[in-house]
Amino acid sequence: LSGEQVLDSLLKQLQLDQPPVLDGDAAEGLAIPAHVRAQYVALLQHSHADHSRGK
Amino acid sequence: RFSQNFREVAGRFLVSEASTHLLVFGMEQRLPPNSELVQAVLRLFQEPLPRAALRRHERPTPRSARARVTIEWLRVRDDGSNRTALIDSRLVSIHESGWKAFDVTEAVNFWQQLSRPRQPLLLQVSVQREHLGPGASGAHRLVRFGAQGARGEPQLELHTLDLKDYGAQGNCDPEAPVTEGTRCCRQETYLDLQGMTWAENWVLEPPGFLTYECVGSCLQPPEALTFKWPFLGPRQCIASETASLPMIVRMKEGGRTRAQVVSLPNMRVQKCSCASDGALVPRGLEP
Repeated sequence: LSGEQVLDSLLKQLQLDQPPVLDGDAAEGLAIPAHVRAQYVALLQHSHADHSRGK
Repeated sequence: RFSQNFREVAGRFLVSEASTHLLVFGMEQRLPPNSELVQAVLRLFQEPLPRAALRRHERPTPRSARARVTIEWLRVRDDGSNRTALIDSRLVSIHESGWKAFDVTEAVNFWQQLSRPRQPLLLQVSVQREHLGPGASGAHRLVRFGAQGARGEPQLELHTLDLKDYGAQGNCDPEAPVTEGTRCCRQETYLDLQGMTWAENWVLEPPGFLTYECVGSCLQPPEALTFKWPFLGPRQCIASETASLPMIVRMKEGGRTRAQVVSLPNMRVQKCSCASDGALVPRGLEP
């Protein structure tokens, strides 16, 4: 698994053509709301095994 | 067949006079533990045509006359209702006799997915006329198969591979380097997203994550078996179970930015297995 594959999958999921241009300062100040973090943690804990169809 | 993209289409009975047999196979202890089912073959013995029956038939039956034999897996649900799934179907010559083979691998796959205690494997064998329509002959009714418990009784062959030899090993030994001789295993690596320019200011969580790769090789069946199963490609080490990867990213909306959760499918390898191209992709059992 490479960084490029993660980027491709992320762009596909968010239906974007390229990564958004965001300024760094805003990123520093952005706190992750509790409900978003709770959703993230729940997904992390419950990520299910999907049967891959092989190659 | 064997495609997960097509679902059986319910239809109405136009002609309902197929002769149907129900075969029951006790399956417990039949499949060795820790083994992979490669193929299951149902063999039915088609009885020779009794001359007298042929003479009694309302009109001559041409040498080329055929009947359609269909095998369905029958499942008796908890509420007592039956569900069937088409497994195999082919034409047989009415005038021929002898063993006829049908591939019922998928039926055994379905049976393996049943919750315990499991009912026996129920296979419904239907013999239908080759063509429908006013001119169709009823010669298919002359087709007889040896019944269970009698001479020429149906045979169910189960062909398996012992995963102790032909399977993967769990996770790779982190201490041992992966070489050509390493048996298929899951190798752990770490993907650091913080070092990626595209992730800067965009990906808030995770900073990086454990990722796995299936490495190593698989033992190939001996030539005698590959000859028996020409439809199977070489065994390869593949990701047989994967999991999604949740992330938190920054999204711009109007003049503001907010945090959003997104889940990337099939991003993390949960299990590596040895599998062949051409092998049956098990259909999931409907609830």
